[in-house]
Amino acid sequence: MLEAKLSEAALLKRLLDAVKELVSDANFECNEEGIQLQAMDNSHVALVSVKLYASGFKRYRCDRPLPLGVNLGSLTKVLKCAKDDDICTLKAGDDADILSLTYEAKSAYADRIAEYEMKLMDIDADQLGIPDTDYDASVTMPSSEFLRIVRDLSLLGESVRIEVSKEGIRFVSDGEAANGNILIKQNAEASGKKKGSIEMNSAVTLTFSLKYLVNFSKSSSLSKKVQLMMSNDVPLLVSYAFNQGHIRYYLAPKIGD
Amino acid sequence: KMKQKSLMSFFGKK
Repeated sequence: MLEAKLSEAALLKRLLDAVKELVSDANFECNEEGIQLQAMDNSHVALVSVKLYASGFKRYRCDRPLPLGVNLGSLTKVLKCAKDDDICTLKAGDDADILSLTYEAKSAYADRIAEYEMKLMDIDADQLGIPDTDYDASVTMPSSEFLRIVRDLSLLGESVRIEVSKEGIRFVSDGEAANGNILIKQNAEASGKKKGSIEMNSAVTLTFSLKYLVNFSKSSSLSKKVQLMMSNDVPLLVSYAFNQGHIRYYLAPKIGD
Repeated sequence: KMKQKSLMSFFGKK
């Protein structure tokens, strides 16, 4: 069985927001290390991988590996019934038929305990083996900045070309009617406090579909920073780390004919 | 023209 108590429902709400438009159903793989989810979007262009460490929960117990097949739309609805600061407990039996969610809040006049149950399903999804990669370029920047850049450029065109060079990282969009490019220089520092970093072994140029990057940017509510890992001709890794775990996205590049 | 690659061409099934 699984019993996992989170100190705030907000974390799950944000995670669902960051995943639900990419995938509709996914297995939450629970084991003693924590809860993991890996799923590809329907077009097999993007993959999302979430990890919640057992240590990130107020209480965590999972006796044996348990895959929970979740319809993310249904879970989103059930989580809408939780207040952000409610204590949230997830429970499932070994048959993994039902996921129960308990929301506890202490208000001024009484303790409120709300219980919800949702049906689980069998999901037969391929798990991909993601090779360990030494990336040629690693860029860390404020997640709000990344959100702004991809949202702005998505107004102009479908794709963005990302160029990492000694100059810094440049995002270029060539739309039919307009184009734009945004350069973030290597030495971008504000009041002595480092906001980001650009590490590069060799120059990288890659092109990606902006609609996915806009989608990934929904994770900005989970972490103040985002890390972009890139090598030529391999999928981009977009990683958001937070106290209780991480969410990572992989996106296949567009390649010239 | 750019062609969108599939992730399956980079990552193998487990």
